[in-house]
Amino acid sequence: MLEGKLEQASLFKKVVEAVRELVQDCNFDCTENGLALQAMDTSHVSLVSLLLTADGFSEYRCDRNLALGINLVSLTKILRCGNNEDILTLEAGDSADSLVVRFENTQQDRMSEYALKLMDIDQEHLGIPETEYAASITMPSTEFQRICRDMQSISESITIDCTKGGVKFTCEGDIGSGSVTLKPNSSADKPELCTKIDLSEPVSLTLSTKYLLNFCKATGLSQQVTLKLADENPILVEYPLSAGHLRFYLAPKLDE
Amino acid sequence: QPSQQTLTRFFARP
Repeated sequence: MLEGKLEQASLFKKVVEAVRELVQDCNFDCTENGLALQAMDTSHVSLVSLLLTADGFSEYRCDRNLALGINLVSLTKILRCGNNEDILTLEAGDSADSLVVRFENTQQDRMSEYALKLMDIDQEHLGIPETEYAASITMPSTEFQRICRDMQSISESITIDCTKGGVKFTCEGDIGSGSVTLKPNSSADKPELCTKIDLSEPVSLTLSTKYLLNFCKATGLSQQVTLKLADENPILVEYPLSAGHLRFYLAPKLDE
Repeated sequence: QPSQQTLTRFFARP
């Protein structure tokens, strides 16, 4: 039996909004540690890995591991029936064929309850290898979104070059080219606006603009985003949550 | 143009 209560429905709504274009059907794996989701997009180019830890819920109970097969388009329809500020409760029995979604307003004088039919999804979990990343860049998530947005109209690919001196995003297309360079900076009073680079060696990756921009749907979940890069390896784009994380992996483009 | 790789090339199937 799963019972999870979130004080604000907005967290769950935003998380589902952020992944629903990449993934249509997926299992929410419920354990005593929390809710997790791991799924690839249909073209097997990117992978979403979500973790909402139990301590992020005001109430959480899961006495037996459950895999809830959910169609995210359907879940979105139900989540839109609740307001962002509502208290959200997710409930499913051990052999339930539906997930109960309850909303309660902050005045506690309006309760609504919806049931989402569950699906049987045969999903393969990929083993994500431990990677020693050459560079880790933490920057404002809005800045990353802006770069991806600006470059989408110029090129299908963005190359990220990271050195000690800074990180450079470059794009090259039919109409011309562009680049944005960010240098590490710090501001004690506004740490969310800092750009931080941890580098063991210079690294360069070429990535699909479309997918990177898709990851930016998570911008509203976190003021900062971390990009982790290793040569010829998938990039890890991580949005930290107050209790858990939303991670995206994207395979690089390689010169043939 | 560089070619898009798939993730299964990097991440192991169970």
